[in-house]
Amino acid sequence: SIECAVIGLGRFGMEVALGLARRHVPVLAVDQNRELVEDISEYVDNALCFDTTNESALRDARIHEMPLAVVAIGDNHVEDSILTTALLRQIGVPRIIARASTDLHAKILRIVGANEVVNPEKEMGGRIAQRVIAPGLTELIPLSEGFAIAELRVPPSFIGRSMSDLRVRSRYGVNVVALRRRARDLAPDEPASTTFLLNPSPEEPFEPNDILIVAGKEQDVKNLAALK
Amino acid sequence: SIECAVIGLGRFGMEVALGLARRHVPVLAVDQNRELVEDISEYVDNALCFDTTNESALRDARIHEMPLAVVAIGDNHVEDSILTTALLRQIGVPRIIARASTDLHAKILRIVGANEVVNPEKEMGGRIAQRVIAPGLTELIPLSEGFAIAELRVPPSFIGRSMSDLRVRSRYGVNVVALRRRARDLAPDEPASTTFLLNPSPEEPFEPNDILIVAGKEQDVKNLAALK
Ligand SMILES: Nc1ncnc2c1ncn2[C@@H]1O[C@H](COP(=O)(O)OP(=O)(O)OP(=O)(O)O)[C@@H](O)[C@H]1O
Ligand SMILES: Nc1ncnc2c1ncn2[C@@H]1O[C@H](COP(=O)(O)OP(=O)(O)OP(=O)(O)O)[C@@H](O)[C@H]1O
Repeated sequence: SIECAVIGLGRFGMEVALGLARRHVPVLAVDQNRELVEDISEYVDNALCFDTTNESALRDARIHEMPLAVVAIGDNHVEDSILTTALLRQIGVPRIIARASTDLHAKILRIVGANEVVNPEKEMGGRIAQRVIAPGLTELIPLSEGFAIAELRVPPSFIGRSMSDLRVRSRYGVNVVALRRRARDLAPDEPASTTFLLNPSPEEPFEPNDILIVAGKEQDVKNLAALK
Repeated sequence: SIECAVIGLGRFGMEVALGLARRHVPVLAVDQNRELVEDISEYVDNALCFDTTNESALRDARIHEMPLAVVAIGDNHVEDSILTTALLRQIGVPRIIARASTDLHAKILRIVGANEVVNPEKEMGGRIAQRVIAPGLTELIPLSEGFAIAELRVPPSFIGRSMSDLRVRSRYGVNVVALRRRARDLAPDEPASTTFLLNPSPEEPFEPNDILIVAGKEQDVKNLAALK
């Protein structure tokens, strides 16, 4: 079973540790700040307070026996992030994911032994830019020759109108392969559920909250996802 | 054409502004720190230095005429983030995306007028937890009855072996619908390209860097993506 050490319980590290715990991964959470260690201790298997630039402390915590460690120390402690990563490599942790705040920091982390480097602010900056342009696009699987399958929320201007009425295929160049729709007429205590319609009827009007699964040229799919 | 004001040029805001500029969105970047404004000025249409908690400064910069603003101020300036968001709503910016550092901060931002709230560290924490468990899974489109289509990198243990040899369908419960493979035998100056194989032969051995497009029960797909 995976066991993972998460080092650094700032906002990012805290969420990594909680996300792993939610997915039933045994987590050891570590920070030099006692309050943060206490905050997380009820949610993870083990939480310890020590300075991770100390090799014997890492060994006492048996981190050298773990298959995986995430170094979530941020840009307020760049040297600690680098030294911790180097020590984890030295004591033999097979897979090390380390957080970088700049491209130079990322280079250094790879040099000292990180297998994977992640820059959360940079990656999210790119995703938000994408969401600004195409707010509806939730997934995109590129296929051959520039074609793609994608999942997107129904363009607001489509609501109440049907595919044939909107001439979706001729105007937008995409095929609505399927759609997911919220089930209506639920009893107040019934949990929300979705119905799935494969090859929906061209006469079927779209409803608010419909999720469309479409196929077409990638650019046509993205244009559709950008519609207001 | 979209025009977007990005307020706050920390690591996240800087990446949002650069990401938008790369996608040809006209961007006005704003920060009270002159150095950051100078750093970004060559990459965006317009960069201004002022305190965004000042309504007349916002109007002088014509932000009230923009369709969209991103408030990327972080947790070192929570009140500035809240007041800036409230002012943007007051001067009439139709779509406001605001960054929150906690759930309470997010609640307040929505109350004062943010249309969308994003917590980059929290979202990335969840994504990294997912990547720890299923490092190969790049896209997932849930379909009906727990089925899904997904894109994932070839499990390392599959390389050099064929689908029938591995008994992929009977052992893992998924259908390999298609695969994308790096083109071989390129001239040194030829750009990298991929070949796309629809319904690949069950006798075809997998190659390193193959990208598989599979269909099957969502849990089976995730199990496959978690294989070492
Ligand atoms: N040597 C160390 N040993 C243990 N913990 C450390 C060490 N150095 C830093 N940390 C911890 O790492 C955590 C995150 O690091 P830092 O404060 O630099 O990042 P941050 O940018 O505030 O994080 P976030 O953006 O995730 O909120 C802090 O809680 C800090 O106590
Ligand atoms: N009232 C304001 N007007 C203009 N800019 C502001 C204002 N308040 C804060 N900022 C700017 O917002 C930027 C980001 O905010 P902050 O420093 O709080 O976040 P951060 O957590 O360091 O950001 P990141 O995690 O993205 O690096 C800073 O560069 C700061 O100068």
